[in-house]
Amino acid sequence: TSTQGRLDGFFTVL
Amino acid sequence: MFEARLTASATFKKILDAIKDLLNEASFDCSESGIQLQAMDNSHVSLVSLMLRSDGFDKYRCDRNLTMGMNLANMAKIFKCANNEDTVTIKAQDDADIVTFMFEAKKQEKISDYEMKLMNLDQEHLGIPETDFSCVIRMPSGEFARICKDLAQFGESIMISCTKEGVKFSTGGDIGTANVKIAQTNNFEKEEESVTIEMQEPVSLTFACQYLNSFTKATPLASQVQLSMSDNVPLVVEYQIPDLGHLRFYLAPKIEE
Repeated sequence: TSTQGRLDGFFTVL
Repeated sequence: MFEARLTASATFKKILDAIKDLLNEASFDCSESGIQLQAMDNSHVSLVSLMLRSDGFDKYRCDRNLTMGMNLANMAKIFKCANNEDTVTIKAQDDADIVTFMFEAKKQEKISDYEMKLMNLDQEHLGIPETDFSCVIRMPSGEFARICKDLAQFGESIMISCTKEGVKFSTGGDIGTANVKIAQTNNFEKEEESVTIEMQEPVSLTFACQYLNSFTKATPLASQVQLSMSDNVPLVVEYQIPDLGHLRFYLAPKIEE
């Protein structure tokens, strides 16, 4: 089984 | 004053078609360098990043930086009113709360304009880190769309495995399994039909079919698509818009448990 990852944390808020 | 004129309104139609399933609304940031859009979908699984360079427009003027929040479904309604061959001009005053789209037929026999209310979206601007990807695959965009559509019949996820031998797209579900292998081509004459793989290290990652299929709505924009992958970072699916810019999609991988 696998769960969907999220993008939060990959990008920095400018 | 902001004014951007593009001979082919078809390009805008294609861009809207490619992003309106992922985003309901988005901010278009206009500056001297061009028009940029960057937004995550509601579930924060994918990010759309659009860049249209000012030098790609037939006329471009941006006196002050301007952020235009737009409802993309409404924008698509307006662009449906344009013929593909029409020239489009996008205009807004500084600090305006409306944007005007003007469509002109080639021989000026029909000119129409549509005003749309702007939205204050207050979107976050995100910094995307530079990544040295382990694998960069370039392949015909139509072939990538075909594979995503075919494999979506059999499973909810597609595993993309890249080695120096080639790229393998795999899925599985109740019916059984499906595998499509694509080898690097040596077809230097027809660049748009070629498959090239730049590999530092082999990578194998799993992604949701639903998102990959959404991204392939951008297929009419470019003959080639570029897939960039590294372990533990989002996949980048990039379509180069000829002479104008690019449309990139970022997708968080599925996490194996």
